[in-house]
Amino acid sequence: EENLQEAPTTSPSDLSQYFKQFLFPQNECELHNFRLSFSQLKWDKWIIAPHRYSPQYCKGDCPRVVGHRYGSPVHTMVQNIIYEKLDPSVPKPSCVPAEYSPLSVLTIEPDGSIVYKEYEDMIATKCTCR
Amino acid sequence: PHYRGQVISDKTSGLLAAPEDSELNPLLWLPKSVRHGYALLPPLLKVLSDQGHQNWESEVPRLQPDSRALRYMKRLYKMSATKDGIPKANKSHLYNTVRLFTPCSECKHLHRDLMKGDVHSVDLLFNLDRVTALEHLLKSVLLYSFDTSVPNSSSITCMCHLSAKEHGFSGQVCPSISHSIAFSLHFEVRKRKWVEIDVTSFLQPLIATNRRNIHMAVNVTCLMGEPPQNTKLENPINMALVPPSLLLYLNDTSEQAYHRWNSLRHKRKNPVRPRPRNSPRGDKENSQGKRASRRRR
Repeated sequence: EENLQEAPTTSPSDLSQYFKQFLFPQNECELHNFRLSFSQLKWDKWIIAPHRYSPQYCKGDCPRVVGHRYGSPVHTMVQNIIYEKLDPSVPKPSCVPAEYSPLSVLTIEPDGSIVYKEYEDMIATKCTCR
Repeated sequence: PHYRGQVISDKTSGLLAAPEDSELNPLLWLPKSVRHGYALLPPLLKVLSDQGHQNWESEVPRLQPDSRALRYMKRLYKMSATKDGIPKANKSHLYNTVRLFTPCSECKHLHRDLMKGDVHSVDLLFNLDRVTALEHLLKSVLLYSFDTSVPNSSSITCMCHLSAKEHGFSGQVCPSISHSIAFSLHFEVRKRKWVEIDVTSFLQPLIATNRRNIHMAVNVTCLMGEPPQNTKLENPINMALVPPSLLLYLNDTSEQAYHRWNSLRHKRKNPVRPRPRNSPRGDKENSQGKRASRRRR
């Protein structure tokens, strides 16, 4: 109610923009692209494949009311309430990976043998607030 | 477990810089069976602890692999993973690790008994130190690469005889178990470069006893044409057999390894339970029972 009184007289379309700031933060928690090549780490002499690797990462603010959008447990909202109402030294919920996919790597071992290995949890595929 | 949640402080960089065998090296805190399993971990820890200005490569000298072996493994990689390294969802391949060992150089001597035509026998010693206790053998293969252009023939029949060698007390070598495998190779001219001889049943007992060194003698006799007309040795083919590599298909059971069946199970997180087939009454009771329990909940 009071927000409406303060709200500047704007057209309905801007009104939805105006309300959006209360619903979802501007830079909301989401998955971001990141590609690296093992030659940047100077590992391409012993990591033969893949040449490119996209581990991805999660970044952004978590909305105050985190519902099903992130699959967050209720604890996330509780943590937010603690941060806002009780103790600001308790951190706000963080934007972190929720799911990963594996990566196959072909490497040369110190004894000169060659190994093909599939590693779990090497590429972030989904983010959540926790 | 030692590293999860542990902040890599600058203190540990000294530790991590320690040579692999010094007791300061935190990797030695990992159980031996697990240490090699994390092939990727040590360099990752090193980069994190040294702020990455040293490249891992300069730390650990690596013997260069055989170029043919490298070519084969690159081909295996292309069959098993996409360009970006995502494992292909190939139900048939249960392995999540494939290790290729080339025989130790000092024992690679080929002697050909020219009297009997083309019998290739070679003494092979493979060092399996890199195989961890968490890597379980699924299949093992001797990998021959044919270096000469095979004559224009429809097929070649080979007989391979293996015998594992034990080192006796007085150091003399005596064959402990032997094994013969016959295999026929059907070549299109110059197409087939690799021959895989399955030696799983032969090697299983040796690898199961966690043997670090496998010492074996391999005799290969190859003849042109189909049996039985090729029984005599008068038409052996003259091909330069390069000493074979040993290929181990393994299932790494460590936490860091990708478990295909696990991900399949993960995908089927909530399988739809089949509704119990019983009388309508049963159904009614069932649903009442459910409603009551839901109300209670």
